[in-house]
Amino acid sequence: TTHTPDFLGLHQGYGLWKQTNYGEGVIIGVLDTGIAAGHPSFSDEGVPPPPARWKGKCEFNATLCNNKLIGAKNFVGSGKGNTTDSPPVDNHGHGTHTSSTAAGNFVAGASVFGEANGTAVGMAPYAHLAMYKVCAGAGCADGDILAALDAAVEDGVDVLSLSLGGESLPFYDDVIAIGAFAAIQKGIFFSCAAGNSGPSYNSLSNEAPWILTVGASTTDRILKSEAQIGDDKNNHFDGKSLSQPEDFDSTVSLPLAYAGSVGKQPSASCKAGSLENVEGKVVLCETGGGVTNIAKGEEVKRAGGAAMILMNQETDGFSTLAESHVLPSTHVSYAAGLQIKSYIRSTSSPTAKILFNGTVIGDALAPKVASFSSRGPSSASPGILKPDIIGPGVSILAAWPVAVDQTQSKATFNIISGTSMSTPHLSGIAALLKSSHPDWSPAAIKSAIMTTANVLNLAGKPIVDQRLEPADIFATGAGHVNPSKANDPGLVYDTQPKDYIPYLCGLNYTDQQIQLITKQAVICSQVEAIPEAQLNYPSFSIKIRSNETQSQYYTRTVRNVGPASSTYNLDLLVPHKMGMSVNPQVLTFTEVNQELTFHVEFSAEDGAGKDGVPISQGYLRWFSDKYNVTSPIAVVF
Amino acid sequence: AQEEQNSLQTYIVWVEKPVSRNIFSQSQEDLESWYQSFLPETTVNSNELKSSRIVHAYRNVGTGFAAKLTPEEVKAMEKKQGFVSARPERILPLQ
Repeated sequence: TTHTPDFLGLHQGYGLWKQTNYGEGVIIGVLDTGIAAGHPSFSDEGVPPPPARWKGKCEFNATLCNNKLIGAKNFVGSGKGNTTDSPPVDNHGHGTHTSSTAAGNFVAGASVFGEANGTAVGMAPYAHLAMYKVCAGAGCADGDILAALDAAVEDGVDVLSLSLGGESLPFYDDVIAIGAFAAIQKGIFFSCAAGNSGPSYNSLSNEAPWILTVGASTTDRILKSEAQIGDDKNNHFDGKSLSQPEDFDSTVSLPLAYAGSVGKQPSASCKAGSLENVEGKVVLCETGGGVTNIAKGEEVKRAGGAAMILMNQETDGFSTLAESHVLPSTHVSYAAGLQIKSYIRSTSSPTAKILFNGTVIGDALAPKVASFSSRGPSSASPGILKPDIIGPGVSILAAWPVAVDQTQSKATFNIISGTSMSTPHLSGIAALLKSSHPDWSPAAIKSAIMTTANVLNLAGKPIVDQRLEPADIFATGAGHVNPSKANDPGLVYDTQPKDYIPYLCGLNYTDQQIQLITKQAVICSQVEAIPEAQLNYPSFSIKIRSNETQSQYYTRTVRNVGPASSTYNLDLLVPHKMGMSVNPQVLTFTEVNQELTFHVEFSAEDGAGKDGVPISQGYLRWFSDKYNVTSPIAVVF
Repeated sequence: AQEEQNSLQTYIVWVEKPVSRNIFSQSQEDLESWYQSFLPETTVNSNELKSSRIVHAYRNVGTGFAAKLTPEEVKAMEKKQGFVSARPERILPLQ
């Protein structure tokens, strides 16, 4: 990507990239739509041969496989009944994009439609890649996903990245949770998309506590365009657009029409075939209605429209996208859309201009949680706070198999958005941490990422969501990833695979259901089951039932991965209407890797949850002169 | 045959580890042979047919396989010793 390394503090020649040698020696497995082998992003310049433990195969021809792309296998329709095994060519683009975001090599002069120009590079540029193709046009069959995970575990990947996922399921019925457990048993870090079903609560995918669940947020780069209505130059609204054609005359006011009131079958969402009498006009379309934003532009163009203003639905607020539209366009907020609609109603001959401002860096409100980013609480396990983290997932430039902008370059890129895009950012960052700390468990790496996350935006204010209001904890999880801090977290909350067994028993799964996940015989009657929130997780998710008067007690154990002699003091932000106590209040370490346990008591105050505030949040922070180790706390009343 | 072919759907089937032997120290072929023992009787006489029914044989993520089956065949399989569960394959979206 051309901007997110800089946004995340990753720079050539110094800092975390230099310390980790750009992720050298780490193998990232990606389950996706395949890969455009031969794309310059998958050049192996500077990448050493794979480690001797690598057992996988690259099924492209020898000229396309190299020290960067060391594994490639197609699982789509690759059952025993098929004789037409083919290499995992990416006919879609998604897998090429995600792979290059995680571990693409440096490619200078990358841009799309001339926008977002810069050097495209993944988060771990010298890490190795293994592509396991599990998705085709119709989606990703979970039997194929399981087979790919089976192979990846055998092959010896270090990190797995899955930018896919379905609805919440009990973990014993969720193949990604099952496969991920096998992966963490082998020390493989597992990063998954939180889902694009936001901003509704309880909309998450991939919720298991042994998975890093990744939500999406913006960067400070905007592909800016504006809608100016009427003749008043001050009457303009900020928007976004990827394609900003230079030959479009932004000085001329064009007639403006609302799609919901023109045509034979007026359709505010600009459904195919709905528009008429819009020749030469700027058409105001609304998002949603089961029509993609790109298809809305196609309908406007089909009907002879000159340009499109795309306005959000109320739920998406100010969260807009820069997309590759087929005609001049700008995507504006719901608030802007309402004003434009009001203007159209107010005059007999409304007009508008579309102005293009190009690539602008410096949005002080970044990172903002994207409207589409799925939200907690977790349905499968409400006692674990999810998502875990947010990372860049809006308007991300990365490799693409074909040109989307008619460029003749071999280095083809696209700019797209989704939790699919944030997930490989975290996978690549995990690879850097794995390179730096090869002995850390997946849970320790996850803890390091979570406890060091940023909760403030570039302006130093709390991270906001699509409403431009402070985002709640079920949107941000621990906050926005800070790779450099994650590399040196001070303390980690570690969890071994066996530690999940009492947790799974606490979920009231049967012995057989747990065995499906853990691959080992479990008899819960012989195990001391624990409540979900007792798992040694780097965050807390507490549920308070109405009239609950009893306190809830939990313990956590932290391991010192900082200097041998370290003292940490306690800082608490107690959630609204809650009482909290922690014992001890000072943690004194004398050795590296020393573990200390502390106790946390939560109690609800009188009237908790009865004042119209259904959730509250806070944090528990251990701080020393050098470190802040922060655990977010969510309370649902 | 065509009708049966049309009603085939891919199921993910979980089975127990065999009690008498440690399958994970054995070859992939041994494992597949254990999985094939769960396939319907109608395919027993044709190794080729049995083999073509198994789409994936799992080894590391659990004891189980993905196979093309009819609902009736799944019902029959449920009665076999060592069967744990089966459900139709799901399609998950990209995000």
